[in-house]
Amino acid sequence: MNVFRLIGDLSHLLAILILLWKIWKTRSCSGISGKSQFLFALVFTTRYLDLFTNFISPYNTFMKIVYIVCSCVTVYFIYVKFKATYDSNHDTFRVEFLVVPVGGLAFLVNHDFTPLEILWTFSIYLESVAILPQLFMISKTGEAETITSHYLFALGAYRALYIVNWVYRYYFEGFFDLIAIVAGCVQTILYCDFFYLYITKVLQGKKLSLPA
Amino acid sequence: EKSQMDKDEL
Repeated sequence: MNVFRLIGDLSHLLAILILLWKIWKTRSCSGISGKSQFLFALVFTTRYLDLFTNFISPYNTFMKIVYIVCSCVTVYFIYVKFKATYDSNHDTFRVEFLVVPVGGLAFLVNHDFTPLEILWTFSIYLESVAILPQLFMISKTGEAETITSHYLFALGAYRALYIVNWVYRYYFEGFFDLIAIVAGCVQTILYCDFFYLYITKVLQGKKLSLPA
Repeated sequence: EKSQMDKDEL
């Protein structure tokens, strides 16, 4: 474990908690893409199947459980509890265009052709594009609530910090995982446009609005 | 091959 990965994990945890807090406090999931949250729940459930068979550390197990529980609760909030506030008219990204290619790629490019490894690879590839429905929804509505932009910033920052963690581990531990690195770079690149808007608008106290 | 132990990242 290094400081970059720790801050990255905490940023990820913060993002997940910000989203849950926003939905719970405002009792509304307006502006939130249920499809992205469903994909994130899929990412965690396919990545942490070794939760009970491969013990790494108390921290690792604790975080995996938190991620799985929070992502499922978020999906429950959006599609069940606060269903009336879910903006399905703007959440129209075709997720099958993500899941099918990612599933195929996971079969073709992986480290080991075993079920657990292929599911892990699927999860890594899926995570890199899981935010697309959310970014697409914001581009359609033309704006995002400030709390939602803080959520997205923390979520984007987490994988950007993981890239720094991979550079660190390469130079100091000789460890690198090309699949995770490439997917992590793709994931972070997808946030660049949002990062620019967040830094130039939200941090200036303005509302995040995309040029319609 | 990547052993399962390598999967120490979240």
